[in-house]
Amino acid sequence: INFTVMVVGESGSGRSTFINTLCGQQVVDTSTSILLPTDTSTEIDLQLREETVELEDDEGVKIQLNIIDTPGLGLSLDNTSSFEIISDYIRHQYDEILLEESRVRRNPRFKDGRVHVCIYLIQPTGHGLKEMDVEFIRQLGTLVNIIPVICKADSLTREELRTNKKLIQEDINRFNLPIYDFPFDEDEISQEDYETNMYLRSLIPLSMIGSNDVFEDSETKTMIRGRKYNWGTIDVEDTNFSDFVILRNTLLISHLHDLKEYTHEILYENYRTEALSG
Amino acid sequence: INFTVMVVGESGSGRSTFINTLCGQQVVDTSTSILLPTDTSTEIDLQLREETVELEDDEGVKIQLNIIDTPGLGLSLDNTSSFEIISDYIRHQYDEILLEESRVRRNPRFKDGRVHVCIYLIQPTGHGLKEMDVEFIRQLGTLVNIIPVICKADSLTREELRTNKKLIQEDINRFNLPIYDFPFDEDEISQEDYETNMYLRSLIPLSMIGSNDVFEDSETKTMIRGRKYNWGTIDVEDTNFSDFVILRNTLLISHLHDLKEYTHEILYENYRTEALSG
Ligand SMILES: Nc1nc2c(ncn2[C@@H]2O[C@H](COP(=O)(O)OP(=O)(O)O)[C@@H](O)[C@H]2O)c(=O)[nH]1
Ligand SMILES: Nc1nc2c(ncn2[C@@H]2O[C@H](COP(=O)(O)OP(=O)(O)O)[C@@H](O)[C@H]2O)c(=O)[nH]1
Repeated sequence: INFTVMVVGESGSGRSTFINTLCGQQVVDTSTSILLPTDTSTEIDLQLREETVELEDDEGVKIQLNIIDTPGLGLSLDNTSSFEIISDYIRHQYDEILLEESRVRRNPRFKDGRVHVCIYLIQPTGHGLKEMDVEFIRQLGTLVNIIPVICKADSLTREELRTNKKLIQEDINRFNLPIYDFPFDEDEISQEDYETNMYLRSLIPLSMIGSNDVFEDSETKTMIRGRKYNWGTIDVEDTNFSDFVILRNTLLISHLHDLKEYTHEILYENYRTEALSG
Repeated sequence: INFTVMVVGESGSGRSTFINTLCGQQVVDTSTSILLPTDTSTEIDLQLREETVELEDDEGVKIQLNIIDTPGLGLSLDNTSSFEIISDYIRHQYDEILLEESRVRRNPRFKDGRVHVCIYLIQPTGHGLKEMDVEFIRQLGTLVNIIPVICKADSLTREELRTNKKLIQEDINRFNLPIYDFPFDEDEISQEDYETNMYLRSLIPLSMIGSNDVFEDSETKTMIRGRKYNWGTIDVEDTNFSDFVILRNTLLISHLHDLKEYTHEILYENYRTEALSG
């Protein structure tokens, strides 16, 4: 199965770590320090980076996961041009499909590069969304499925996480932001899936704690992926601490097909209609 | 004693919490959610906010602490004009002194509003300084004493804190940034003060953990200001966890006079020379 995930987040928000945590392996090197040019008057352009990982789910199904991430985002003083780079990439994938659709002789080796979901990392500021967040979701939510995620959720107490989720939800509603809210067909959905989707909606924005370190937990004596602080240890797979496990299951198991289907049948079709009608 | 501290940090970096933690009391309300206007095409301007707190040190000396902070910084997509607002404020205080100096009849109620130190909060990104940080310190380091501080240091493991400090120190050196590095007169300093200043230099950027919550620590049964996580509790005054206590002592006790003196005898004098010869 081919699945393309874009991860958008400011430099230092834990994007690379999220990718490694999601895949359970070192996919991206997080130790590279992004050197600012000594002449900081030059504009630092956002660069898209792509990695491919082969994952196998618990039923032996192979998933070819294509990950696009955004090193350099947020580093410059003026970030207004960053979205265009991301938007252009997504549109370009749709244009490629349009082109391929209209060919008389199909290209047998054509690769569908459409982005099926965009994980948008939000800083745990305690004040809801920033202008950059609102603008990004507004401009790109109609092109790609956006799932908002609070990064570094371990810097929030239980109370603060509740507050952050509430403020962000209020902003999403106030600005009518086009996020992927686990939509479903009322007539076709099972009661169980209905409850799952309603539950997922209530979690938005999902909280994330990631780590590149795998070590032996001194208490349970098992190997865990986590963060070791002087005041305590966090297992990223502990559902009491973050929504990571839920997010991973949603992306790679329960909603993988929903996300691909929605991209193809709704988002791409809307783009196609707009492109062909001029 | 009159002492003016400016705290510069992006919205959500813990600036208000830092002020409350430094003063040991609720000076700023951190629960106010900064509402973005529904039309996000308007530029969100940084606004300077001033609070005054009367503190008493352990010898009964009263300090009138004037705090200027920067709500709204970092909220808009383009932050290039933010520094001008801060720079103008600092210069204006110097202009007021220049004006007062040249008056024939002194104003007996003249208030010296010069900023004696600027605490600059840096995000714990793991990648050193952003362009915004470099530009800010470059443009303002010659006008005010800047002490760089890593905020939310509780989101860093011991290893990550070491890495962050190292990368930031490298950036400070690479870009020759004019930070306040605890300067002293070689001929006039005592061995003890020399060692203190060299030690403080080695700590830059100082790490900070702040909190608005004071509660009873379940282990020690004493009241502490701290952060309670599901995986552990942090006492902000624990010197193993952050440099907060050192920072507070430096600002309010050991280096208060150094900072005022340096502002008046070096920074103001440089400004004055440039203004009068320009
Ligand atoms: N506290 C905390 N730190 C994290 C988390 N994920 C990553 N980090 C740290 O944040 C820093 C930047 O992470 P990185 O993945 O390189 O961010 P990127 O620049 O967005 O790719 C590193 O020091 C990471 O170890 C997290 O969930 N919580
Ligand atoms: N993890 C962590 N969170 C903090 C710290 N200081 C403040 N916060 C939290 O960060 C959020 C924003 O803090 P606030 O002081 O309002 O930031 P400001 O917008 O810069 O004034 C609030 O939820 C605070 O509780 C800290 O040292 N560590």
